[in-house]
Amino acid sequence: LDQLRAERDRLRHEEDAVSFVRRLAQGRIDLVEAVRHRKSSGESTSVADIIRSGVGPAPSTGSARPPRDTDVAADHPLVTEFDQLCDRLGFDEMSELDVPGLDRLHDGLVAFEAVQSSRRRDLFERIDALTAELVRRYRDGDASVDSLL
Amino acid sequence: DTPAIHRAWQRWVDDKDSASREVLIVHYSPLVKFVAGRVAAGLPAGVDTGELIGTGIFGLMDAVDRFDPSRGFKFETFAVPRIKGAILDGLRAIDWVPRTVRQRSRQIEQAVSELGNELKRAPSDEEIAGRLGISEDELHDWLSAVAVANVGPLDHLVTDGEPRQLPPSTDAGPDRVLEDREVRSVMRAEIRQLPDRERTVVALYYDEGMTLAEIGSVLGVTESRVSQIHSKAVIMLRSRLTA
Ligand SMILES: Nc1nc2c(ncn2[C@@H]2O[C@@H]3COP(=O)(O)O[C@H]4[C@@H](O)[C@H](n5cnc6c(=O)[nH]c(N)nc65)O[C@@H]4COP(=O)(O)O[C@H]3[C@H]2O)c(=O)[nH]1
Ligand SMILES: Nc1nc2c(ncn2[C@@H]2O[C@@H]3COP(=O)(O)O[C@H]4[C@@H](O)[C@H](n5cnc6c(=O)[nH]c(N)nc65)O[C@@H]4COP(=O)(O)O[C@H]3[C@H]2O)c(=O)[nH]1
Repeated sequence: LDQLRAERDRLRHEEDAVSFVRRLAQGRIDLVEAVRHRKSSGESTSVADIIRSGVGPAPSTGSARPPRDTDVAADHPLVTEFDQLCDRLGFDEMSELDVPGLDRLHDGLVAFEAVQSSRRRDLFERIDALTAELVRRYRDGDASVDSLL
Repeated sequence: DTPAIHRAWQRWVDDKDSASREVLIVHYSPLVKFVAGRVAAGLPAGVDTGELIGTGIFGLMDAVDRFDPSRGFKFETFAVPRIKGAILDGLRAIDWVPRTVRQRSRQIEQAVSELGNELKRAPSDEEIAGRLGISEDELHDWLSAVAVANVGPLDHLVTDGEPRQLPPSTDAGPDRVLEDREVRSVMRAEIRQLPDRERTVVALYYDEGMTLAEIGSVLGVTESRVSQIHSKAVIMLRSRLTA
């Protein structure tokens, strides 16, 4: 039972980092799309609008899941890897990039996000399978919360 | 830090160059996406999260304005609690808990603590409903309505009756951590005192991180029943901890 929990915790810690960097990537993809649109359409979008596209739409409420911490492992290797990717693609010099450069930046970020989302999906499968096993043990009386408390 | 961001911090901190400030805010804006997503997930349907985005962005700007790169912290570590704090402050401002829900919650809490003192034990649903002059079914409806948001760890949820983040300290001192730990250990003791069902739900939800549905299949009850038991547990803990 302890092993089960330990394994699940390990996976969830990994998933925390993946989900965090995934959200960062999604935000930056949406930022690049906003900037690219501004460039091509000639529309004058304010910085506030650009920022809002990085933040994304109003998030949905009413989750069935327990509250998740927002404590982030900001020095996690994944985050460093992502920052370096952004740097290589010229994310912070976006305004200087020409359209092909913006496209390269966009595609690079999308590829990275896709990898993270797929890892996240895989982690959920494994975490949820372990949880199902945990549920079984509790239901069959092989586990009790006393050991938790 | 990448060279570009390092440059931006220098220009902002040393020269108050507003263009660099913009670069930083744009660069880190996805942090608000992350925090707002997780906070919103814990809110009941119907809360307008559009506003929360705005307050989150102000929290980010505030963090950019206050951050001191020389202290050696990563900006993300510094900013995320501030963004969350701003969002929770924004939540309080829009008074997102309907008044009737607040009232009902208080009434139940009062009944629970009165009965607890009289009976010297945790009261049953029947006893609580009796004290409130309603049927047990009605009590369960009230508990469903009162199933307020879980926007953080249990200790924050309970000790204030309102979702609240500890004020972000510019240097995460040991005192704050200690205070946190004390609250937690008191909480643990009280959780152990809860009646069997309430204790199980709390442990499975916050410690095992199970969803309400998963807890339902452990206890052999519906998800909404679990939600009611959870509300009751939170109210019981609140009445004990504020006694
Ligand atoms: N309630 C809930 N549902 C979840 C969660 N994670 C995934 N899903 C659901 O699963 C679908 C596929 O997610 P994905 O494989 O990560 O694939 C995602 C992801 O790779 C990407 N994506 C998601 N959000 C964003 C975003 O804000 N910006 C950008 N640029 N891409 C995003 O687009 C794909 C499609 O997204 P969706 O149309 O939203 O479709 C999502 C969504 O319906 C979650 O944490 N909570
Ligand atoms: N074990 C397990 N854990 C899961 C699963 N789905 C999500 N989670 C975890 O639970 C957190 C909250 O998910 P949510 O309530 O759906 O709340 C989500 C959801 O409302 C939204 N979101 C994230 N990704 C997507 C997406 O691709 N599409 C849509 N529509 N919403 C998304 O942002 C919120 C926070 O997302 P995260 O920071 O990634 O945090 C997520 C993630 O860490 C799952 O199937 N199994």
